[in-house]
Amino acid sequence: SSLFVYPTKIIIKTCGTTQLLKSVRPLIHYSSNLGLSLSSCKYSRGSFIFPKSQPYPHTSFQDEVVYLQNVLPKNLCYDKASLMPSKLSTHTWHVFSATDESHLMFMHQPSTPTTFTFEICMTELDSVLARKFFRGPNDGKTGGSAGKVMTEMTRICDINPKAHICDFAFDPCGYSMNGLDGEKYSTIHVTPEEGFSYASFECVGSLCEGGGYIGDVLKKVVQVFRPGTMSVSTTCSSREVAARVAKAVEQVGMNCRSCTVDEFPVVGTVVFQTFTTRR
Amino acid sequence: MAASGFEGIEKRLELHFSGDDPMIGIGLRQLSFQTLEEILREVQCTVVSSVGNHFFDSYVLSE
Repeated sequence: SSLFVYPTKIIIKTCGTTQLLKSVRPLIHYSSNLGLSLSSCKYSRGSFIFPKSQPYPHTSFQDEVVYLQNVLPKNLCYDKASLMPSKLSTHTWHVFSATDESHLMFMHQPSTPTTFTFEICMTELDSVLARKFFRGPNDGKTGGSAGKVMTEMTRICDINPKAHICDFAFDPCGYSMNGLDGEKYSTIHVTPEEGFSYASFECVGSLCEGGGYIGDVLKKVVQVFRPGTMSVSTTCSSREVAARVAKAVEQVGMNCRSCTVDEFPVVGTVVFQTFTTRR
Repeated sequence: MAASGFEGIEKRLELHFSGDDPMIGIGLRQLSFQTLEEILREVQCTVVSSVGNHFFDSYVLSE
């Protein structure tokens, strides 16, 4: 799990049976003590592998949306909740966004930068590669030093060689890392156990970074994990990125199975694509 | 698939705030570590590692 704190933005991403949405109320409270007020909110997730294990308010997407609508300030009245389906019944993308009027007006200014966010979920990881995220028994290392070994051994360090990486290996298995490259963050989380293996990759980028950048990053991510199934959710004001995603992922042996597009106030366009390995 | 195991799929929350004084420019980064830990207790997470740069602070969390 990861937390990123910018001057006017907070991103929290948590796995397991964490109750992420319970952070909203205290965040609003403590930020108001600093003279800040909440102006927009986006909540997203894939389909849980074990939905019945989730505690309230994560018991269903409907419960999550109702919970958010109750805790968010009333001025965030422009909201939308959407389920973005795919051809894989186990892969649905869940998105909720809410904003106030000031952000809604900002969105319509032509100078909005063309930045994008990738949220990638991978399952059925290659078992040989997944084994690299297990620690040896009594390895004598701290979570930090064992994490560094995994970052090097798996070549996660090559995904963005410019990034400063903060990594951590859990005992007996599992891995998390945050990458910092100027204003841009990236993050990886891995649950390597056979039968429910999972890895996620998330990063932000700019369309100005050149045509090869997006494809290069995606190819490296696929090569680290070699997943059987992968979903890529792209949030951007332009739909152009989605075509680059499909092209790059198909070059590393995966077929695009579905593509769903939806629009959200302030957030922009969300494109949800699923891929499976070409056997 | 196993009947039950560790849930890898993450929940992701992104919040944007307004009202930051651009002269100071650190806004939410003024939240103390203790305050962040208190917020994370609600989520059932703790900080296991952290690093920051000129632009933002990042925390690796338990779970």
